[in-house]
Formats: sequence, C-alpha cells, structure tokens
Amino acid sequence: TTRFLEEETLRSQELLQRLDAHIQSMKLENSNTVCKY
Amino acid sequence: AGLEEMKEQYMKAVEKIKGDMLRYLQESKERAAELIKTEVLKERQDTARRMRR
Amino acid sequence: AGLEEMKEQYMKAVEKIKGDMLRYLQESKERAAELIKTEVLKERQDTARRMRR
Repeated sequence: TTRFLEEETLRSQELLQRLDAHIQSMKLENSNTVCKY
Repeated sequence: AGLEEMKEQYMKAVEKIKGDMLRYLQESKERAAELIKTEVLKERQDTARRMRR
Repeated sequence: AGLEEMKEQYMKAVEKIKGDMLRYLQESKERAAELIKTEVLKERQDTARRMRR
C-alpha cells in the first residue's frame, strides 16, 4: 500500500504539471486575443 | 476592458477547477488506500477462518 | 469576436483538464485493482503453503 501511495503521489505530481501547462496555455491564448482586439 | 476582465475571470475559474480536482484526487487516493487495506484484511480473516475449520 | 475567442480557449482548457483527470483516475482504479488481485493471490498461496505444512 505504501508503494502504491508513493507511485500515486508521483503520478499526481505529473498530472498537476500537465494541468498547469493547460492553464498557462489558456492564459497565453487569452493574452494574445486581448492584444489582437 | 471587457476582454481583460474576462481574462481574469477565466483564470480564476480555471484555478478553482484545478483546486477542486486536486482535492478530489487527494480524497480518491485515500479511499483507494483504505479499500486495498480492507480487501487484504478481509482475505486474511477469511483465510484464518478456513484454517481453523 | 474577442469574447467568443476567449470563451473557446477557456472551454478548450477545461476539456483538456477533464480529459487528463479522467485518464489519471482510470489508471488509478486499474492499478488499485491489480494490487488487490496480487495481494489476495499472494495471501492465498501463503495459506496453501501453510496448510500443506
């Protein structure tokens, strides 16, 4: 169970990085749109 | 100004979604660990019962 | 037009987040099920060994 939880923690950290990337991507796109208009 | 405002609102909304997801993840991790422990314990108790018989 | 564009960008981000979350949760569920199966099998093999002895 301990090992399972450790791996889950690692996987959730990777997931968090991916979510942050999506958010940053949206932020950039939003900024570009604001500039454009 | 409207576009700037929407940009901030979208950022806020998406951060909130991330926060909710993380909380859910944490709970789901704890539930999974509990489930594993319970299943293994149940198996051990069944085993002990069978051995006594 | 700018508002529409931003709304689509937000929706896209939300969909990506949702997709990643669902994949993660599905994998977690499979890993937990694998672990339970393995542990239960191990427990049964140990028991069989002890009973033979």
